[in-house]
Amino acid sequence: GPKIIAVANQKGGVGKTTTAINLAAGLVEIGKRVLVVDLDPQGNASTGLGIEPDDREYTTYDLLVDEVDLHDVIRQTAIDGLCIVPATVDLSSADIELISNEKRSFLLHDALRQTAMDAYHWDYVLIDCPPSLNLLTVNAMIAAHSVLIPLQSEFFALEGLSQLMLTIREVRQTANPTLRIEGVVLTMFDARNNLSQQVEQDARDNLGDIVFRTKIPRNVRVSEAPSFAQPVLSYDAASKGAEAYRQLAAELDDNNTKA
Amino acid sequence: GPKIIAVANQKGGVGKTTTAINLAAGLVEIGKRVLVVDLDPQGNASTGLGIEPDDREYTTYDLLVDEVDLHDVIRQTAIDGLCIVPATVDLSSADIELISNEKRSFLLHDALRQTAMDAYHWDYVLIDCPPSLNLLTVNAMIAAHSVLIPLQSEFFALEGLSQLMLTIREVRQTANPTLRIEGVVLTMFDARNNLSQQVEQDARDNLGDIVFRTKIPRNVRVSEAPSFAQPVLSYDAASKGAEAYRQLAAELDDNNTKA
Ligand SMILES: Nc1ncnc2c1ncn2[C@@H]1O[C@H](COP(=O)(O)OP(=O)(O)OP(=O)(O)O)[C@@H](O)[C@H]1O
Ligand SMILES: Nc1ncnc2c1ncn2[C@@H]1O[C@H](COP(=O)(O)OP(=O)(O)OP(=O)(O)O)[C@@H](O)[C@H]1O
Ligand SMILES: [Mg+2]
Ligand SMILES: [Mg+2]
Repeated sequence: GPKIIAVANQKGGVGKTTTAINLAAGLVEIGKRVLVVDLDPQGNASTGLGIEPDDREYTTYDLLVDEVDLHDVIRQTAIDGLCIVPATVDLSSADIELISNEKRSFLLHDALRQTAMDAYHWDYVLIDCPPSLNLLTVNAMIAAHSVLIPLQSEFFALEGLSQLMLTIREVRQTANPTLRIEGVVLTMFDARNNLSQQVEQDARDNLGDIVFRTKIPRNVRVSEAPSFAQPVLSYDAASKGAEAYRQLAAELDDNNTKA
Repeated sequence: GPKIIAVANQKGGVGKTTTAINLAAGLVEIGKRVLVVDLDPQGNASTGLGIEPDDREYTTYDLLVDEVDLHDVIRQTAIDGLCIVPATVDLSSADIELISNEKRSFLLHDALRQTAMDAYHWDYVLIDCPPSLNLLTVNAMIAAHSVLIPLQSEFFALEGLSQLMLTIREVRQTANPTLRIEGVVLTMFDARNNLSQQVEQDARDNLGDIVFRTKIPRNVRVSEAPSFAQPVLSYDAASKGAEAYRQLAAELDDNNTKA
């Protein structure tokens, strides 16, 4: 089956959605088949990949709770080989609604491993998580083989990392023994800025090899791309942001091929 | 009693904590007494105002659920006239733990209106909300007189605004009839950048006067300040970021004095 990666960090605005979209596009460019699962009620990954807000009849919420036909909930994007399960605000009631469902933490795990998924031959499934450590993010960490952690090159972002690591360890000990860390990727990195350099230094000193060699620079083309419903790799293929995400896709795929 | 303002936006990383800290500092500079309530399990506002993570015996969680002595839970910061109720990760279990408590949505409302609060003579209470529309943010919107909405000058940030407005309207209709919008403040604004200008145009076209005249520019000194446990107003008093937050404090206080 596919390699399932949760893109997670409870700190808000660190580049989870941007990384899920553009890493997916980078993997497709090197011939992989990729499914993005939008697990954030904000639905930013869905918008960034061109699924209009009023065109989301079937969503991740349905994938979790209903008997839904995969053909209805898996949507083709404008990019061949890249599909998405879109999200709407319906997801935000999952925490409360699923409280009495004993299997509530394993819903995504089971949904992604149903036999009907085999026909799609995904190489990778990337799960875009919301900015919290709630039931949705726990579902992602139980469904996934690993967690990819975008780390914004800022002080507050560094502060939340230890809590995130604790949560990953807890999920590994209680529900998903093979869960590992895919890597930590520095995002919105500005080489001219002391703070960015300091965060990089701290991250590499404390985390060592799990920090990707690839750093994603702050690049305005990256933040413009979603308003054109495209990854930056198609919006501005020669931009520094697009190059960096191609490099990240190659580094990640190498790590998974060598393994 | 004090004017209670919830600083909220479910989009992550838009500048909620940065605005709560620096607006509070700006209000104190013009002679106001301000209490910041850290309602985010990340505890960034607590760190940004100098309460070390291992020095948070009593927290917002205690304020919500326990009979706690206000003197234990209200902490003095390094700035005279500025206090904070700190937060830890304990808060993140509030959603689940309080599910059976019928008054769960009014806990903060009641806590801030207990008679023991009168002795502090706050002019303003600013509540820093987590990046979600969960029970904690609903508590803030029911406790508050108004909602201050930091709007990052980015595409994804604009997308979430309509959902936030819907939630505010829902809270007004079901639990807090006098809840209004204090204003929308553009954050991390970069005048050289088309996207920033476009977001400003869109916001002013759609929202009119509720958008503050003051814009907060992207300014690296603002993001450095929290690592020194200071508002940018003390970390670098002459910086563009400090100036902008002083302006915001004056504009907000004018709006509340005129009213
Ligand atoms: N490398 C970059 N250069 C410039 N802007 C970026 C970069 N990466 C992300 N951004 C912008 O920063 C903002 C935050 O990124 P994004 O929304 O992907 O973060 P997130 O972690 O998914 O946020 P949330 O916590 O709300 O889900 C977005 O407006 C995005 O366009
Ligand atoms: N005007 C600014 N200029 C430069 N950096 C800023 C500015 N405002 C905020 N930042 C930085 O951007 C990041 C996000 O800001 P902040 O943490 O305040 O957002 P938030 O909305 O509270 O995030 P969360 O959703 O995680 O609670 C922080 O690292 C902060 O230091
Ligand atoms: Mg996101
Ligand atoms: Mg915050």
